Amino acid sequence: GKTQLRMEAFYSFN
Amino acid sequence: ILELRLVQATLFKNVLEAISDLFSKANFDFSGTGLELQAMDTSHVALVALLLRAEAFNHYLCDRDLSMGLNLADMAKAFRCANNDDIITIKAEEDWSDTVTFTFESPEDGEISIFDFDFVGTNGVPLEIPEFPESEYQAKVRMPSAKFMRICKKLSSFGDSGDRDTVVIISVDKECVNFFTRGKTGTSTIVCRQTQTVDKPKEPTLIEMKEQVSLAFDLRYMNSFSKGSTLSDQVTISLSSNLPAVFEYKIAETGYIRYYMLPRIEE
Repeated sequence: GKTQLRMEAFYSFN
Repeated sequence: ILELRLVQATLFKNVLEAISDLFSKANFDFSGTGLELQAMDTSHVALVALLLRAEAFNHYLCDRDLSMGLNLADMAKAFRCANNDDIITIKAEEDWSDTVTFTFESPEDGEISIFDFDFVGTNGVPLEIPEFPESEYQAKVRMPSAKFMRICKKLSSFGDSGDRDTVVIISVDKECVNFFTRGKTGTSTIVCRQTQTVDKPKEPTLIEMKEQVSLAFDLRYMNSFSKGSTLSDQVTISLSSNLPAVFEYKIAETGYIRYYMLPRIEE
């Protein structure tokens, strides 16, 4: 298995 | 102008040791509030956010917000040369020369070491990290940070099959949190029960569960997070199947270090 999501999916850029 | 002083290098040394093996570059934001640091690993699976309020420093002067990217490996090397009781001064000048100066001064023999670090680009950070309400997390576990580090070490020694991607499954069920990993020829499970706070009021393991939850993580990352134990006696792990897990270490009254990690998803 692999992680598909990245942090940016949860948090927005400043 | 930015001018900060810490009379004991230990705090900053510990911060760097807690982040420099997993994160190569970090964004340092200095403002009137204090220092906010953020870094993301190259695969964008883990994120660290640190807050050190101005009160954490013996002297804190920052009359204009300043954001700088710095190479953590270089900083960690410099800080390894500093003694725990060295006085650290951090200075950046008004002229935006794109460097910051760290000075270590030994109070005993007066020796002074000066390191200038050039700013580097930090792709992707800082991010706006909202504080999600408690209700978004299915379970929360609080335990002594030394215990969490011990668990990570045990799992690593067993799960070390030469594969860098050893997975740990954390599951919370009623009053137990289980850490499970697979080795070459078997599996290992560490079960932690909620402890009675009466016996050891200073080192409780507390489990708050709204729903059963079971998530898979990279052990390598978790092992690295456990180094936060030099900064705090307790760690709080917040788990959700819809959000990144949060491993939080509170730093006395002056801030926190939070590691965020995404669970692995089977394809």
